[in-house]
Amino acid sequence: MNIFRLAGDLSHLLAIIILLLKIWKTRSCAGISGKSQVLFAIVYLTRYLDLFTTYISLYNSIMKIVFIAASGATLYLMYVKFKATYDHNHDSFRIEFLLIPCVILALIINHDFTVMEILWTFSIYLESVAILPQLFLVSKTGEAESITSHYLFALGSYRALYLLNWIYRYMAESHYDLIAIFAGVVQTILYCDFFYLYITKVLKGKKLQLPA
Amino acid sequence: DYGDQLHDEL
Repeated sequence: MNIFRLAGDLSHLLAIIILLLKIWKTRSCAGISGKSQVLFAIVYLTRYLDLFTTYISLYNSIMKIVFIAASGATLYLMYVKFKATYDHNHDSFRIEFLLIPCVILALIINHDFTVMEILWTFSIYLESVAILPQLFLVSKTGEAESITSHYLFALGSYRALYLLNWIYRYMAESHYDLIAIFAGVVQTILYCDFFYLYITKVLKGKKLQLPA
Repeated sequence: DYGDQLHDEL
């Protein structure tokens, strides 16, 4: 464990908590893409199956349980409790266009052709594009509530911090995983446009408005 | 080889 990875995990946890609080407090999931949340749930379920087979550390196991539980709670709030506030019209990204290529790529480029490893690889590829429906929704509505932009900033920062973690681990432990690194770079790049808007607008107290 | 790749990250 290093400071970059810990900061990344905490940023990830913060993002998930911000989202849950936003939906719970405002009793609305307006502006949030349910499809992205479905993809994140798939990412956690396919990646954290080793929760029952491999014990790495108490921290690792607890965080996995928290992420899966929070993801399930978010889906429950969005699709059951506050279903009426879910923005079906704007949340129209075709997630099969993300799922199918990730499955194919995971079958072609992986470290080991075993079920667990293929699922892990699929999860890594899917996570890198899972935010697209959310960014698509923000672009369609042309704006995002400030709490939603804080959520996106924390979520984008988590993988950016992981990039620093991978540089550190390469230098300090000569450990690297090209699949995770490649997907992490793609994932972080997808947020760049949003990071620019967040820093130039939201931090100045303005509303996040995308140029029409 | 990578086969025994242990994924110790979240």
